[in-house]
Amino acid sequence: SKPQAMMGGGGGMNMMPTSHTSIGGMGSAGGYSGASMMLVNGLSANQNQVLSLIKSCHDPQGISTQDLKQKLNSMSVAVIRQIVDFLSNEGHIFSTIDEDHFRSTDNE
Amino acid sequence: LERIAKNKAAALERLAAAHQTC
Repeated sequence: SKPQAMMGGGGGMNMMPTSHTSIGGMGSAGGYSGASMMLVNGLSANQNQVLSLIKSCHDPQGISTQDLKQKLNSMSVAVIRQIVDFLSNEGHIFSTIDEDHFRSTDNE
Repeated sequence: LERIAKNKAAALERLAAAHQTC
């Protein structure tokens, strides 16, 4: 509803605002951001990744958060800790000798 | 070992509860 000359802030910008608006509209209607929420067995890709690493460790004391960080160098310790808290709440894993070592409930 | 066994039992309970909710 605004006169175009005002939005562009100058003669040269007349073309952009209208096309920009339509792209913006498309973005919000696009489904791409939904792709990052794909769940397998109710867990996101990151959560599945962390869980499979914890399952792959058969040490009696389990795997440490530092080991997870080394193996998942693309993930920060804060994110790993969040995921571990979630998996522990769900009962998929449990802490062993201290709060930094975890084992999976179903790898016996 | 006691701590591990206790934590494991609690986790299995949570897992069972989560499955029931599903």
